[in-house]
Amino acid sequence: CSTADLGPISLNWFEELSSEAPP
Amino acid sequence: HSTEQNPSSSCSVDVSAMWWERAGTKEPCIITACEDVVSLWKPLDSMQWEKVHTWHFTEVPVLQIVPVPDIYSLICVALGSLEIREIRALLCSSGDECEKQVLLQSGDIKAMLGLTKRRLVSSTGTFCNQQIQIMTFAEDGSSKDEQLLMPPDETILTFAEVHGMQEALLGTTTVNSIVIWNLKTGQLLKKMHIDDSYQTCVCHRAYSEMGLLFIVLSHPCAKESQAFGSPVFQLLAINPMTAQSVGVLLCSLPQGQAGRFLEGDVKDHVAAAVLTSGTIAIWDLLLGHCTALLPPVSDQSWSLVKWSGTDSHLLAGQKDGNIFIYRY
Repeated sequence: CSTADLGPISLNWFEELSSEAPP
Repeated sequence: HSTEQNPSSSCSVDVSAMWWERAGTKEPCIITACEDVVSLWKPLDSMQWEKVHTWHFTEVPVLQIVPVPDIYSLICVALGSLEIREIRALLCSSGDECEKQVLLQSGDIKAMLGLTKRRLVSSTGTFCNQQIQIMTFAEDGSSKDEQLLMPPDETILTFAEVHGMQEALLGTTTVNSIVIWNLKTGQLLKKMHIDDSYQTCVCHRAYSEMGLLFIVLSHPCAKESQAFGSPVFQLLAINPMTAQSVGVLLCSLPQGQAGRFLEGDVKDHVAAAVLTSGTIAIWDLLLGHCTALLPPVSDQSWSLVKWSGTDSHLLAGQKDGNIFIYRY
């Protein structure tokens, strides 16, 4: 297994998910 | 290197270490918990310890100590019979140094964890009426603020902090999902189902690196296999954006060692576990292998293992109440 199998990675995942999630 | 103390009780349930402030000076102290008493021990010369405070519990037994980082004058404990019914703060009134207890929370408490910046997260109830609350303590532990997190539609089993991300919190659920919250806003950011082969796992620690979450799981029910030996801890990489996960590292016992995971603790990159054989095993998660084995001492099996919150010491406990302190 490789981390390449995990799909596109974002270094700013926390900020991106916070901007998308319901308040 | 070791020393020992006997808390003079036969029902040791937990041990922890914290900085305790007395008369303006902070000291690295040990906390021992039995079902009916919690004691605070301060260091003397030559690795001896002196009991300085004792809190007694006559109605509901103590289940565990809940270390809350960055607090120096308060100990949190969970009380209950099998299930947690209360969280109490143990402290000393500043005038006469008299021990006292304050009820912080009561009810059907499913999980709790002390977080950096003097915070304590707890979940009460099950999926349909679940409440997830953050309590923030003042520096002297005297007052607190409360904030609610958005509950997921699954019952929370355990919480884990994300190393290096103070505003992120992970939770594992009873149906094998991992959820992420933003502690600043209370938002539930993501729910990620992980492979069913990790079922009934406990998440001990998480690290955010290069856009991925690396989580350390333990396997209380893992079976020995020819290929992997006896798996105790597993490091899993998760992409929070896609919820895809992959196993990175399996921490198995060295060949010839028997036993399954009983209880354990992870700090930084080291993981320690008490095994059903009564031995303590330690893994370096960066090296990927077992680095130390601690067999039972004086024919007494180990029943507790905790990393010290004050230094790189390992606290190892036996059922008879003896605590041994090892430098790792």
